Amino acid sequence: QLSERFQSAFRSLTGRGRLSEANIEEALREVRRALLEADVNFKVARGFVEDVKARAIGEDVLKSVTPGQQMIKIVHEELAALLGGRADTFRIPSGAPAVVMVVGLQGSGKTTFCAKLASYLRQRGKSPLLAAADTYRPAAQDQLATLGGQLGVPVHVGEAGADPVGIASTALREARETGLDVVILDTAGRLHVDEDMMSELDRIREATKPVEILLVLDSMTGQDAVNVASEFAGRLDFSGAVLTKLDGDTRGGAAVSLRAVTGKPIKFAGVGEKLDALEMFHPDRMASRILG
Amino acid sequence: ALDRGTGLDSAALDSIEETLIAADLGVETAMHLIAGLRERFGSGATTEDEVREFLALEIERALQAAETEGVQGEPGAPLVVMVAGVNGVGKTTTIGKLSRLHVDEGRSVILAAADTFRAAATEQLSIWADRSDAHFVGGQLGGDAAAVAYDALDAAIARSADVLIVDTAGRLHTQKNLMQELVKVKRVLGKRLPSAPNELLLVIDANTGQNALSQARMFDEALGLTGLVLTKLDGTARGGIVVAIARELAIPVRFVGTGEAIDDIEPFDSSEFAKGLLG
Ligand SMILES: Nc1nc2c(ncn2[C@@H]2O[C@H](COP(=O)(O)OP(=O)(O)OP(=O)(O)O)[C@@H](O)[C@H]2O)c(=O)[nH]1
Ligand SMILES: Nc1nc2c(ncn2[C@@H]2O[C@H](COP(=O)(O)OP(=O)(O)OP(=O)(O)O)[C@@H](O)[C@H]2O)c(=O)[nH]1
Ligand SMILES: [Mg+2]
Ligand SMILES: [Mg+2]
Repeated sequence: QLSERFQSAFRSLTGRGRLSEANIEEALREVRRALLEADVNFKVARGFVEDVKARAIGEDVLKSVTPGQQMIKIVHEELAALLGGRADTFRIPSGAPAVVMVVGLQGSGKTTFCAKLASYLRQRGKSPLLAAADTYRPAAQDQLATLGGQLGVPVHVGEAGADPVGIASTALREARETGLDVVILDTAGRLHVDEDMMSELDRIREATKPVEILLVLDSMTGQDAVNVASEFAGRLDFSGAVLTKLDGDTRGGAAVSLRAVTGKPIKFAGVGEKLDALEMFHPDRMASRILG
Repeated sequence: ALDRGTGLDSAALDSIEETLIAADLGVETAMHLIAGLRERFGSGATTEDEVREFLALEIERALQAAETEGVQGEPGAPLVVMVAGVNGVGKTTTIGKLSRLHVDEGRSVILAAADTFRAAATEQLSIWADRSDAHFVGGQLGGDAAAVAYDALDAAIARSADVLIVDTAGRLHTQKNLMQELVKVKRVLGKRLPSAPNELLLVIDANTGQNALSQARMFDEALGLTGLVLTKLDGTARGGIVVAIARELAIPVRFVGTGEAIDDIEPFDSSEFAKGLLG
């Protein structure tokens, strides 16, 4: 535990009860190690430790009666702040059907999240339409249609071999014509370094003008989270992220990497396979989880 | 700077450690490799090439130490492969690719859709069976996974199929009841055919960080793993966590997944992989 590691870091090195900068350095090494073990990207961890160091010195941690406890408090606060920013509430403007576009790497949990979001919005008085714009993955359309069926939410399925941009456009038209007010657009998983697939997302965005573009990120993602997040941010300027599979025991440092590199808000947490397993993201809880 | 053949000072070692961390080897394994570097080179003049070569060799050795012989079925019985892993890592797709490999080598293959939980999981595997010219056994959504596995093995024996590959639902290693379900699937296979499953593969997503080690521990403890498949190496993640898994659990990587098409699979090459980790 970080608190135990801090105990030993702040045990006096001179044996005469006097603490020095060396104690702070030792404690900072423990913070860095804890963050790396939690999958925070090493560059992000380095920057974060610098900020903690500045605060520790600025708040005269060495003069505290309980320096270890004070450090923990600083680390936790700094981490929660980095993870939180302004908790953007997820609001869909009323009026013309609004489009929420859901994107991310293969297998991150997009299709499941689309269904969860449909359920969430319907509970809040919206009439969603699920749009199955993944024409690549075998039985992807089937998967979304089945989930929509379980919820009693309509699903716009594309024709075989149809173009995802076309499916997105016709889904939007269907929503207008049938008086539905949100289109939740499920897209195929893709690599951030796949030029053709990333430009397909540009075209889908162009055609549907989404009010929200959500990056769905697997919470067990490791060091590479910085590359995925910055590439998607650079290309699409997504409006928020969803962190999935948080019902597992992964520490979830990818959340820190995402926040540090893009500054985008994390709006939702996926906490299970069932369609009601969706929560708002809690920065404070996440900070505790990451610090172990 | 290392490239001027100067010593391995702490700045140089820190930078090397960061390269290893960036590849998801983890703090423990990175520190172990750095200690090896210090021991080998001390602070004497060293070039970047020498360091790279040393690390690549050490990583390769760690991976090779876990390698085992390829698995065969018992004579007159099908080779039975059971595939497990957490959600979304690429199990079903990998099975389609493995199926193609076996069929291309002239074997008859049956794919068992023992994921009876997730929407359209059976349909998805059925498409891979078509694409790979394999036979298919599936069950009802919500049905008993172990029953599907049993029926498929029964069919494989009756039809003298060469290979049976059993797909299972994704599940987190922390979900006790779901891990118990997997144990039951394995046990039921063994009841029908004592040698089954001959191969028990854990599929790991190369994007995964340290949690993959946790996954390997728990799946190994529950089932006894004979190998890993590391998927999505066509992305930018390096998958270094398999080195930590090799060191701690001695589980070898059998294959790597390099894309979404049926041919995007290769047998694991520890030397090539080690070099790729160092970027
Ligand atoms: N435990 C858990 N599983 C989840 C969660 N979200 C999704 N899953 C599971 O993760 C797997 C992948 O989910 P999908 O919704 O198919 O992922 P995807 O991003 O649409 O995948 P592609 O379309 O292939 O890119 C499925 O087994 C889901 O049930 C979650 O929050 N917790
Ligand atoms: N780029 C890339 N994508 C892959 C690879 N292997 C699988 N995928 C994709 O990852 C996504 C998930 O693959 P699945 O085969 O459904 O994964 P799974 O483990 O069976 O998922 P669940 O059954 O839901 O737990 C799909 O979009 C696949 O096309 C790979 O090697 N590279
Ligand atoms: Mg999907
Ligand atoms: Mg599957």
